[in-house]
Amino acid sequence: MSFEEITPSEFFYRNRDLAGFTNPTRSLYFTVRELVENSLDSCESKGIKPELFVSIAIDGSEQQEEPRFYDVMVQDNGGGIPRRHLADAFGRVFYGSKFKLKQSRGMFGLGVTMAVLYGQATTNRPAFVASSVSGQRYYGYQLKIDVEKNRPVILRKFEGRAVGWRGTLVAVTVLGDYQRAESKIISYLEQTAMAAPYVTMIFRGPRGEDLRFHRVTDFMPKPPHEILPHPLGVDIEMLKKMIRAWKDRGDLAHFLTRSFQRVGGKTVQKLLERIDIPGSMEPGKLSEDQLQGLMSAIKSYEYFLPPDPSGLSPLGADLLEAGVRRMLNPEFLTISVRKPSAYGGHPFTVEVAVAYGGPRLKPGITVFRLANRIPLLYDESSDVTWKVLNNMDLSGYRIRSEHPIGVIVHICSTRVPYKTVGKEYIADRPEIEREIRLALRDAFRRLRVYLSRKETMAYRKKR
Amino acid sequence: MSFEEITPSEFFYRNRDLAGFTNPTRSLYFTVRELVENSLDSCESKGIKPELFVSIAIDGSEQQEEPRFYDVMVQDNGGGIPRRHLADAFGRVFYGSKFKLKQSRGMFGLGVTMAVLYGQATTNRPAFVASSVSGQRYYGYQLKIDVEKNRPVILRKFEGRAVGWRGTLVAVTVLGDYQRAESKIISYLEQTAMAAPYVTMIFRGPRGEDLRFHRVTDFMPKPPHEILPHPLGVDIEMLKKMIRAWKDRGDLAHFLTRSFQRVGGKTVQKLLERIDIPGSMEPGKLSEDQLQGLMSAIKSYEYFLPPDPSGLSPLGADLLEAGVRRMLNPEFLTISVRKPSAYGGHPFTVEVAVAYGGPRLKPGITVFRLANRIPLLYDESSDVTWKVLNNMDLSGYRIRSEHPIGVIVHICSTRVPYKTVGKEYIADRPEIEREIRLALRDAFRRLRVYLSRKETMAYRKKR
Ligand SMILES: Nc1ncnc2c1ncn2[C@@H]1O[C@H](COP(=O)(O)OP(=O)(O)OP(=O)(O)O)[C@@H](O)[C@H]1O
Ligand SMILES: Nc1ncnc2c1ncn2[C@@H]1O[C@H](COP(=O)(O)OP(=O)(O)OP(=O)(O)O)[C@@H](O)[C@H]1O
Ligand SMILES: [Mg+2]
Ligand SMILES: [Mg+2]
Repeated sequence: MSFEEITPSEFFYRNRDLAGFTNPTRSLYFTVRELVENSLDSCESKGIKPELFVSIAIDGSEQQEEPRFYDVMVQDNGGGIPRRHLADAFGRVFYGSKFKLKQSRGMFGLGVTMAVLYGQATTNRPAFVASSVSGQRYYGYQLKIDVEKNRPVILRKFEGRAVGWRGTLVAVTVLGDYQRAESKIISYLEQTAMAAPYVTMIFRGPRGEDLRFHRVTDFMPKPPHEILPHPLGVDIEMLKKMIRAWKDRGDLAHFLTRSFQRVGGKTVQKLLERIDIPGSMEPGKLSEDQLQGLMSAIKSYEYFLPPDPSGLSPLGADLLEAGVRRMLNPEFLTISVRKPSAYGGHPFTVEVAVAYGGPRLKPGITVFRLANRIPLLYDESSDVTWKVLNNMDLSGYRIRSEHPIGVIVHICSTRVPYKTVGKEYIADRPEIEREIRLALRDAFRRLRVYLSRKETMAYRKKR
Repeated sequence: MSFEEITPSEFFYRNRDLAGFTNPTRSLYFTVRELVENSLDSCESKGIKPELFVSIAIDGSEQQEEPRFYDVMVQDNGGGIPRRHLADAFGRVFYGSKFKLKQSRGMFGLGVTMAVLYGQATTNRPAFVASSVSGQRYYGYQLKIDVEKNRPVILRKFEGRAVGWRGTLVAVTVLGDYQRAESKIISYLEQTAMAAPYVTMIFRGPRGEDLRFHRVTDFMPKPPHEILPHPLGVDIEMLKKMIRAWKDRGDLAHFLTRSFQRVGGKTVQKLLERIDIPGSMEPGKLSEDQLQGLMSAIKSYEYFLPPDPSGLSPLGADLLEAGVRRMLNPEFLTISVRKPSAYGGHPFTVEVAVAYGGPRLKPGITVFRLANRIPLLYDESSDVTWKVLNNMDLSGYRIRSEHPIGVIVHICSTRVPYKTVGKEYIADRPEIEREIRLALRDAFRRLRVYLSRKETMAYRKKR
């Protein structure tokens, strides 16, 4: 019986299907999405109107049958990556800047590293990454991943004058099947533009296809910002970690009000009364029993205000409408934006659009799922939105199977509860389920009004 | 912009819902399953008839409402864990003995560590683990996990005379909801006994419930054994790793025949001819280009025998029948065992049972999914078996919605392609889909014969 320890890169190399990289079709798609999502996160977090260039080119001969090698390249005008982090960002699993309590597309610290890993495993090619933070100089590396050690191996270094370009460029060569992946990749770009109508993207396909998504608005939603943890989202392990990070900056009362959201002086008093611990104690000196007591007091306290949603950045009704109109050009469109809610200490908002008719929608219900502005195109039937729709009686809204209806659901949160590492679909948390259902009911009611009016007009015309 | 690296334990602590530990109901279930699966793996790999004692006890007052703290304990008569690995096995993520190419329930090296982590985070209690390999002495630890460093923290050590007990005992305290989880936990134990009728399990529930599953056979299937990788399952990263492990044990021709299954002298000759590399070369001396060439030669070679299934250990028709009879006691039962097949270089077999009637089955189709003898009880509708069933026209087999039918599908493989870290359901690989469909058709045809005979008898009786 021989025991081993494997590194995170080794784990995700062997089990890359857990991250979505199952076959060449899906993997080509996932490569594009991981790169695009990083670029958009970077631009938005800096309040920069995103301009992305996405290209997929055949690497080698077009005579070769699918699957074949493709060079995938994404260049953005975002904030760039500082040189000291550049190689690790792409060459280490679980390395990143998005482990905070803040709304962003990325959250796991492994997306782009998976693309590099997949490319390396299927084509043996290094990745090329270059970035400029200053706009004056850029730095670049040709690198591979040492899968056994979970660290980058730099093969070549580059640097030069950036001539005003600030941002990041990533190029990987992967085994892909563009013929099968094309429609999903194009849908992904379209829905990305729908969710973010302030984005300009140029897409160059393998046969020279030139697809442009020009931004339809200069208005950008406020960037999300980091929030403090909410007491209901904290367990004893986190509490201990927060106390370690606090060191000796102040007493327990200060620690509680400064480290948590929704914990003010009065709340601290009430909490500490219950467990008979003085607010003047040093947090680091609390015994295990006292920590447990504090944790139970927090868990049983019923008067916390709900998690603060001010750090979230929803699309908002106008932007969502503009995006959906642009993509679907429907005959009828209604928006339903819910007030913020929360699950497990994490704030979230649900925004829904229901569209009817127009040149793009086919008969039946087409669902568009967006989470933190990421279009989710796989595993629809496992997703919470699908579950909600299946449990609704749509005939009650005069909806018939021949009606061409689009249902767009956007959820944004400090933490989207994906069920998989590949962010394919969202778990059915009851709070989220409820918000989606209420938003849909609201939108479907207005659709019903429209449909009945439409029928009445059609009826009158006949007579 | 601040970059961090997080450890695997930190990643899975924050994202423990990826491993199935979402809420107290599910987490209590997952705690039981991770422990039971480890015990069964250990017994079977040593050819020991498993005897498991599983207990769930309320920790604290029964007055307390759900969710509450539960002490979950599993003790087995397996092979035990050597002392030097004992703490790491339970206190490190990505540490284990099942990273090989061999059929087993475990595969990720994190299952039981997740249970310890979840327990620690929700109850602050340490885990207790004890094991005896010799049957003479046992060693035990009370331990916690250092989440930031991904390593165990030993709080207390124990050792003593094992008095003939060989095996492992694991006890964790977790926040659970037994009321909600009970039916799933009982189903899990029942289906475990169905998949492994040579197992004896005693279950003690929180109110003193005593549930016993006595083995109905002393016959155990041969233990699975490790196999060499198949050329079609290897990519260049693995090839390089295998060459490193080979060191200087022989030339390239020897390396190929000894490191791969289905590669004999003739095959080596044909492969090396295509790329003009002599078999006498040292593998470590191959250049990048030569490695690439070898990889393409392997990928395009069409005459490899399919992956060797001899390492697999299917249930077999007799054992599957015994298990299903015991659990469902159906009026009619038919078994369909497929010949081994393969996906991505991994051999697998599909074994199916279709049951009709009896005291346990309700009207409609109840699906029982088993993978490497693990009952899969969550996310049924996302699973490949469900997809296959939905695409079949069951009325063509005279199956009507009031018929009480059980469909049991067991897949065993050197690598089950789960879609999630929590092993909730299986991805729809086309080869697997096909085997399930053919097995089901076969079984449903025999069910149709039975159903039509039944109708004829009923008709004659009436007259
Ligand atoms: N185009 C980019 N512009 C700026 N920073 C980037 C870019 N691409 C990657 N990064 C940086 O590299 C880090 C690692 O990226 P990676 O995709 O692996 O993880 P992530 O985006 O944090 O999380 P996820 O795994 O969910 O995508 C990011 O956190 C970000 O800081
Ligand atoms: N009851 C047991 N008897 C013998 N060995 C055990 C037992 N429980 C755990 N182990 C050992 O500890 C290791 C780690 O267990 P863990 O459940 O974390 O991972 P795994 O079973 O290898 O994979 P998975 O994450 O898929 O369950 C196992 O590989 C096994 O060697
Ligand atoms: Mg990312
Ligand atoms: Mg395990």
